[in-house]
Amino acid sequence: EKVFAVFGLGTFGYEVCTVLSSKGAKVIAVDNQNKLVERIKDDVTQAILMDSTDEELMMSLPLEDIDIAVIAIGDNIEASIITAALLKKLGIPYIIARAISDIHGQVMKQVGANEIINIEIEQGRRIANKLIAPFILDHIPLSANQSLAEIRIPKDFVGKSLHQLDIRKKYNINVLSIKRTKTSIDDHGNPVKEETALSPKPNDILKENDIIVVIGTDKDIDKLKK
Amino acid sequence: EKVFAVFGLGTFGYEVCTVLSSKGAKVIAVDNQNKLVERIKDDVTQAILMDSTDEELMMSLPLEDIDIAVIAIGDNIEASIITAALLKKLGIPYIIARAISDIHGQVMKQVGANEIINIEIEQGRRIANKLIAPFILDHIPLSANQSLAEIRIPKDFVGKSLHQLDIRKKYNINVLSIKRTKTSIDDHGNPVKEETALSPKPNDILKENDIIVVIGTDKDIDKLKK
Ligand SMILES: Nc1ncnc2c1ncn2[C@@H]1O[C@H](COP(=O)(O)OP(=O)(O)OP(=O)(O)O)[C@@H](O)[C@H]1O
Ligand SMILES: Nc1ncnc2c1ncn2[C@@H]1O[C@H](COP(=O)(O)OP(=O)(O)OP(=O)(O)O)[C@@H](O)[C@H]1O
Repeated sequence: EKVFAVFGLGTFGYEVCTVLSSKGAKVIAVDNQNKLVERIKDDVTQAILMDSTDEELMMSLPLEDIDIAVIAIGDNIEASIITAALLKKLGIPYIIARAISDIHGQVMKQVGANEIINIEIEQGRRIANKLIAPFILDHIPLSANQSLAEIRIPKDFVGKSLHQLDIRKKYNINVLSIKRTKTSIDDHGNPVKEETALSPKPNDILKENDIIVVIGTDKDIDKLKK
Repeated sequence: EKVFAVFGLGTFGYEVCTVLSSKGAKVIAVDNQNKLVERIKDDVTQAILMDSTDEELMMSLPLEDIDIAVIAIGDNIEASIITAALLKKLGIPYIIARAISDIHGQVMKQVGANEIINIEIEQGRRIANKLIAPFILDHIPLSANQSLAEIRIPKDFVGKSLHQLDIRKKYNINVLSIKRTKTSIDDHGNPVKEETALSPKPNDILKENDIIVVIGTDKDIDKLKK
């Protein structure tokens, strides 16, 4: 059972804490803003109001229990760097830290962070890739010439069966799965999306917005573009 | 050939612009900070210094050409909202906008944004999932009981061949691919990582840090945990 310590409860750090907790991990959440510590305390193992650049206060944490520390402090570069240096000094085995620039990331590694994430760069890259090839949702190269891809089905596939479409012969790709999203309404009247993965049967009729998971060459996958 | 207009050249917006440009898209980059416009101008089709909340200036943009607008303004919620409202009013067909809170996202949709991204929440979720199951790098459900997963190989697989490991019989999963990362040094002395995807041959020896792409049930995939 891993114990995580998250320093900084901005939107990013807060989400890290709540997702980790929802998956059963032990989470120690730290921030020097009272309202954030108060808001999270029922959702984590321990919520602590403190300045993570204060060495004495840091030494009062249950350090021997902490497996992984996440530094989720963005704008305050000084606090981010000092927090990393202290965690390293106090022997925390693994430190993953947010960096908001290349030089910030470099310094974080120099003072002891094992891993750096720049969330704006990662998201910028992800969004740009999604905008450029909107029909390809995921792309995993399997070998020099074979890939797995999740693709939104072209409009002219809607209402036809896999057998009718004869995809393997016509497009030279193998359909491993069909993903279909169903939207229902929860008790508060909010739309809830539910995605189901179905094994592809020859007489299944494809529906609008279906996603097919396929294996083939990149060239053949591209040919499916709407 | 799609034309993108990106408003806001912070780290996120800047990355969106450069990745889109590197993939051959036409990019109009807008910001009201001169140094950011100057820095990006050689990497995009057009870089414009302007306040995107100014309706007259917005009308001077090549609006009929723009297919997709990306609003990459974070902290300045007012500017973000006004920019979306103007782009909607001026008939831009698709608007994707960054939101830094749920209410900000809701308002952006109300004033005309087609799609919202909260980069801190998405990254928080992604990092937490990666921390909880570090050996599983990607997980794609294929049907009710089959998934595709990218997994870091357990330590005791290192130095053995697929034939020796007899993975299909012993673990009941199918290896589709091996991903291996090679680190070389570029002309500036910086480490450059290169990932290759290899088709799995029975006598290939697995190396430390290899990633295998497998198909199997979630239960069988979990059993591979180090
Ligand atoms: N020395 C410190 N000790 C403890 N917490 C700190 C310290 N310095 C900053 N923080 C906290 O780190 C959190 C994240 O800082 P940041 O400046 O990135 O804020 P943010 O922009 O609200 O975060 P996000 O980008 O995740 O929304 C804040 O809640 C802040 O209170
Ligand atoms: N009215 C406006 N017109 C044009 N550009 C604007 C306007 N308001 C803000 N911007 C620009 O949007 C960019 C992103 O704004 P934000 O406040 O999110 O800055 P940032 O924190 O540097 O961004 P990031 O989180 O991507 O690093 C800034 O470069 C800013 O100059």
